[in-house]
Amino acid sequence: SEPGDSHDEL
Amino acid sequence: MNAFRLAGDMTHLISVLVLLLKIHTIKSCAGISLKTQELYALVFATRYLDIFTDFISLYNTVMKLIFLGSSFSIVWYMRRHKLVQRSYDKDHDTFRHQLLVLPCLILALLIHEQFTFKEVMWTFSIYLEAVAILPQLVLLQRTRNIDNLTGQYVFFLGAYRSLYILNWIYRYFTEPHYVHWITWISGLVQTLLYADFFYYYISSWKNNVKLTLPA
Repeated sequence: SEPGDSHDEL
Repeated sequence: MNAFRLAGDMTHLISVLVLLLKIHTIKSCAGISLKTQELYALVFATRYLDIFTDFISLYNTVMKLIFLGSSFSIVWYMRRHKLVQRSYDKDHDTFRHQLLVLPCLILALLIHEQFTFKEVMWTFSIYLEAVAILPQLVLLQRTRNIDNLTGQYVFFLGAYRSLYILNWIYRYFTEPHYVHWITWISGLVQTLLYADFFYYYISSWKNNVKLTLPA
């Protein structure tokens, strides 16, 4: 994923 | 979502529930470091800033609310609840956690994926989580007898991030362009900090003796 993507992990 | 990550989240949830169970039912926080609990509340507060702006999934939002709610209520219990406070070992829980917060903030300002407020705060939370357990590990070294619930709490807390490392390896090989060096290195450092605790915890469990850490 591109840097700064919304982080999908907790 | 893969099995490693789900197992990691569930292990993390168990660690929090074990701690809440201990504090809420027997009204005791013996052996628990308030400093570490405050650092974890800060970790979740700075990591989940996007809870109302970026909807990932119901699971993601519910888990964020659980982690936020539990970490802040644990801090509240240890700071405000008269009965719980009595078992707080403030003479030994003296780790200056400011020494952890500031370097993590500076590092986040220097090394991040994107220079935006949310991203820097998120990166800060990743660095801070890696070292947040230090006051707790120091307290365990100082207090001789580690009761079962405290030992289980620290064990599950350490185990969850090692499961996340398996999740990152899995995602690296299955998702193109999935690269997050910051999270990976911090997660590795975090897990390594538990290494000696794991060693003593597992050997005490194998030899069926009380968990004691060397002075």
